[in-house]
Amino acid sequence: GLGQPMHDEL
Amino acid sequence: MNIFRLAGDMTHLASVLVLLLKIHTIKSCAGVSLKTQELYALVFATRYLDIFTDFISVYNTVMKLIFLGSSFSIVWYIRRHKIVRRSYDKEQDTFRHYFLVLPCLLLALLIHEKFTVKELLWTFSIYLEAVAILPQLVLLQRTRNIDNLTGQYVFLLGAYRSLYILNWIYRYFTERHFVHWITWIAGLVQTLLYADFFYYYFESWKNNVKLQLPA
Repeated sequence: GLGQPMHDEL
Repeated sequence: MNIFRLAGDMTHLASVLVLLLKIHTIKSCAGVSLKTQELYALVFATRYLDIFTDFISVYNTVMKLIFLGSSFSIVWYIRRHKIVRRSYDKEQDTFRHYFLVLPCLLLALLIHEKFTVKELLWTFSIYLEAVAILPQLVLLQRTRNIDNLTGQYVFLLGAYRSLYILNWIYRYFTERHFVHWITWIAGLVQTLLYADFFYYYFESWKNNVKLQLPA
């Protein structure tokens, strides 16, 4: 997806 | 990635591997709630949809695949494996987990960050994970005797959630990273659900007696 993904945690 | 987050993920990984190994080696799922395992499989299925669209890191992708694979394997073992399924306690594992799924779905439709399918399902998975342990805790109280592997499983799950809360606090003070308040509250509720189990688990460990949960 564009830009930083919404969620970087598991 | 901070030490709390890594420790939390490793503890979470240990919990599912302990359970999968237990079921695989002794071919028994006595004391394990299938409902909770189905809820966790649903949590991962609805949370890890971004595995195909957003690449965050090899670690992130590998861990998601492990959690998806292990949770669905556990459900398969309890439902389909000809030996394991015989030890599933259907009469006792009666928590109506659909009553957990629907409210989480409605809540996700009401309270979310972004109104997109992926984000709604992600929010649903956050709410669902917070309550997914309930059928297992109810089963533990019903069956009263807790065989130590199931006790360790619940303990590790509680530890993983507690470490994630420390991770959020750490990220708040170091990266000014704001975990959305939805994640924060759902995570806190989930950890509190483990609190009384922790109390009895610690008491039994301290007094070196078999873990008994009050009815």
